[in-house]
Amino acid sequence: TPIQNNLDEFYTLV
Amino acid sequence: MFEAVLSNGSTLKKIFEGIKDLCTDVNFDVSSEGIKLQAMDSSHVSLVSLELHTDVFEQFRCDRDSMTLGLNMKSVTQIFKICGNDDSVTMRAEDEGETLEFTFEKGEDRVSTFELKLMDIDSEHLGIPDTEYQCNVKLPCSEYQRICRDMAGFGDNMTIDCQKGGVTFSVDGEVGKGKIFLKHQPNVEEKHKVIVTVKEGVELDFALRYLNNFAKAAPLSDHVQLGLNSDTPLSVRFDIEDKATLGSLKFFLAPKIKE
Repeated sequence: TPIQNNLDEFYTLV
Repeated sequence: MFEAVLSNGSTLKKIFEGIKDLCTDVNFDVSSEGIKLQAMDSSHVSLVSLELHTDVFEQFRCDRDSMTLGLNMKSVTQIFKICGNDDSVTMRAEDEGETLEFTFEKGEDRVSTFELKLMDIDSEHLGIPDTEYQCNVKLPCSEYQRICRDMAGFGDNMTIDCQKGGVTFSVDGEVGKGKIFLKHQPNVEEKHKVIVTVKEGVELDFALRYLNNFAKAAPLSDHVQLGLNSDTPLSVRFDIEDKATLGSLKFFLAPKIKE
């Protein structure tokens, strides 16, 4: 089963 | 003071319907350029980004550099049940006010007003760079909605495989597997057009629960635009009334990774 990635992996908090 | 008049109130109604199941509380960031909203779902898997430019409004006034209006989505959608499809909407808030007032009008015959209490919402803003996508797919919203709905009957994940000539949506579930291919169709009637632009082919897996949630924004425009990159989240973009100049409602979804 694929694992769900999360947006924090791609974008940084501003 | 903030005051904005939108003659086509159903546009706002459709926007709220499109995001209410992803976010519980959102901040309306108002400035002289218009209204922006950015919110993540509680699991940080998807993000909503709304931009409403002043062009979408008949009147727009924001006296301060910026104002943040915290809205509870359940209450807002409740209020918009008052809004008829042909009603105009006026939103009004004082500079230090604690409420946002909505007025729904159809001519002068029927005027409804509701003052919504504002909330103080801690929100985390993500910096989303302008991205050039390896693949762009423009397809009718009705088609996107139908594919997501039909595929959800067979599995939790959908693979989007975008290659020169077309895009394939596929699902691999307990009862079997299926796929739907949409051919690049630039030379047909506008409402049936499918435009697939590919620099490099991309194949990615996404959770259908979220893709289906985004489909709730379909009434906003005729076409939806998907942006795919092998190393960034999927972008699902609805331009307001199909005009990017008016603004857009965008959703971002982190891909699934195979173990």
